[in-house]
Amino acid sequence: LGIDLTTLGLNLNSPDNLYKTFGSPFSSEPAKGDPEYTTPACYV
Amino acid sequence: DFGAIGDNLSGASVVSGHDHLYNLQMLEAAYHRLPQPKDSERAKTYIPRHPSVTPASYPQIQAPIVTNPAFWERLGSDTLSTDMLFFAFYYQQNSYQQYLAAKELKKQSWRFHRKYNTWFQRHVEPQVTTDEYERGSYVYFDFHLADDGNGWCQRIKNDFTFEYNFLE
Amino acid sequence: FADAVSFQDQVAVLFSDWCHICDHPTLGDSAYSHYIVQLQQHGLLKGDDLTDRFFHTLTELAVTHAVVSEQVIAPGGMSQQSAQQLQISYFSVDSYSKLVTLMFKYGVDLGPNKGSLLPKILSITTRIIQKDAEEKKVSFNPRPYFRLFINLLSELSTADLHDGASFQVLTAFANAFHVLQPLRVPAWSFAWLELVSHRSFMPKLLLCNSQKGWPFFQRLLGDLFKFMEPYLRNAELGQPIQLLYKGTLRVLLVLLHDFPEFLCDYHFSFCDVIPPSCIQMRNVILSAFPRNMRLPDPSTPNLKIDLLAEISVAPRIMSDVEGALKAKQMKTQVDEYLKRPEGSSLLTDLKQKLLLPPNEANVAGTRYNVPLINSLIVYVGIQAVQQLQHNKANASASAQQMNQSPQVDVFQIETATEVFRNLIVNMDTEGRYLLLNAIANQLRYPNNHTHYFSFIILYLFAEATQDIVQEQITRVLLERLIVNRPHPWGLLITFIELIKNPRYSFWARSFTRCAPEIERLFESVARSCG
Repeated sequence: LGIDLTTLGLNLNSPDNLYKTFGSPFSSEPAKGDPEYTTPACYV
Repeated sequence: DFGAIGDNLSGASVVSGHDHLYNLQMLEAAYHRLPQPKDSERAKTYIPRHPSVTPASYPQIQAPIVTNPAFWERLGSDTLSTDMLFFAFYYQQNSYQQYLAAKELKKQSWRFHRKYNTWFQRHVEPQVTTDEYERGSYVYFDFHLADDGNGWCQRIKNDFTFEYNFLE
Repeated sequence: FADAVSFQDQVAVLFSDWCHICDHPTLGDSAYSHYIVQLQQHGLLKGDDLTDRFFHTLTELAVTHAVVSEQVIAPGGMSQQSAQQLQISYFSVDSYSKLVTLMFKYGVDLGPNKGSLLPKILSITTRIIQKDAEEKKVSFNPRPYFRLFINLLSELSTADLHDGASFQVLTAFANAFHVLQPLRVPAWSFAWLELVSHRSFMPKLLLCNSQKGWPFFQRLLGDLFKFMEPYLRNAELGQPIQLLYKGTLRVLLVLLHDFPEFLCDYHFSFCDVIPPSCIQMRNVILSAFPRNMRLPDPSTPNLKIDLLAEISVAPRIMSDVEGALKAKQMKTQVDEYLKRPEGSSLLTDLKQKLLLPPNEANVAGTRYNVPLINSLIVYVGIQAVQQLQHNKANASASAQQMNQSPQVDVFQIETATEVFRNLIVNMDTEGRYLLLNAIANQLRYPNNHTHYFSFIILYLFAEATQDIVQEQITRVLLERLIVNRPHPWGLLITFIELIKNPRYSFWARSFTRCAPEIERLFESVARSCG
């Protein structure tokens, strides 16, 4: 019958993309380190 | 160029010179040598903009909390917190802290004016609003150090026109 | 450099110098660039065989110095597969990857028609990994190579996704991962899936250059499914394959959430390599729908599917639907049959054509060529839908006919339907199951394939003269509904139609009451379908 996929540690209702904090296929720990970000040139 | 590239996915795999049992044994061995979290952790090289020697008792690396978005989201809109956001924005440029500070300032209704490189916040509802601009009284953060030593404070600008094509 | 041994020694000295430079607290860019200029002056970066040997030796040195000690933490000696805890220092690997990324950033040019640096280094690295894995087998240690790739990926895949160079970098890694796919280096499988799904790779490849990276990622996902297929097919999931399977599900959920259109566009090729028993994983792929689409609740009373705007739009299919038909030289014959059924011999031995030769049947675990069945069913369906739309466009009146009783539809698509009917009647249980699976795999989000194949599977149910056929159609739909979510929208509306519409007199079928638990099962599924 498969598994309850909500138990795999991913917030499937998240409004944000999951890939930014996807740490590993083999652990539900969120990714460490600075996630991706870009700052517009005028900020510098 | 959107078509399937290379070998079609269907059909018996031509790539493997091994049988299923061999593959399973190798997978079993790999199972005991999974990549560990520390294998991906890259030493965070914090390069101070102007390195200077400080007493060893001072923290020598960034406190991890400054890279945690929750820390920035919790900064209130009181003056001290807002000044911290402005400090990170203007003095930690091109860093994740600047990104987080800008995000929080925007959430607190500040808007960045590209021409003046200054953050504005509506003091009252604008008197005029068109597709191109809005005009009214605004609080703005003056990060310039004026020659009388002032600056680095919030001022009010009345009858200011904020043209939207300068809105970042 | 002619003498291999002294070459190795000299490279070892050069590498040791480099590590000292990296380790020095104040040496920076000027020292780095000076060192690289020296390598160029030594003639080591001309993109020739010497360059290959140089990077080959550097890679082996970096990896060899990485594994400092291997402690056996579980009782029993090395012979037992105990979980060795490796104490690994990555200084040598980090220094080597730093050298590569600096060469890349300084734009080291290997000279005219020598190709660019990164693909060369990656191909050298893949060769070393394959050789190392072949030689060491169960003692192969993937982690230093994993570290090397993570470093290179994190450094070289810039944030600017629209930059062509970034796309070249990502496709160079995609090609390297394809070479190192689990079927080729099974001892590298977990590291491979970590890298392929890494946030510095997967999202960038899928986001950059307006989907040009999609075929590369489709190929990698197919590589993974092909490796797991033999183990998933028999549902024999030892811990290692179960971990890989769950890891795959997590990656698919990220794709379902962040890149559903990617799963939509390539569902056909993924269904070719996911075994029929892998129902939930296949459902994840078939449940994907474009983010801008709002799906009406399937249990809405009197839901008028035909009136949905999207239901007459063809889904985007990026897979090569005709590939398997062409490979068996059957496409021409199918085309001729659809144009002029009389006189065609297509149907006489169609079932035979769909069987695998005995030797291949053993490997595939089934007597049928599943990709060929999938290709035939979807190709014929696409022709029928196009014919329908063509007729519809020609005569507006036929728009009403579309909703008239199926007889009129059947008349227009008689030839296509005859293919399905012929197979349903002539195939054995296994063949029929695979045929019905091929049809059910098209029951997805609202589009004209979902509409057509939903109609076809219900039509086959209504027209069936044997109970076994109706039972099998029910089984194919039901087994996809009783697994944990997600469930594809098209599957739900088809099953609801089957159990609600008196035309199919579903509840009158004896098999719905063949055993108390079956009766309860149908009732519970009917309830969950509202």
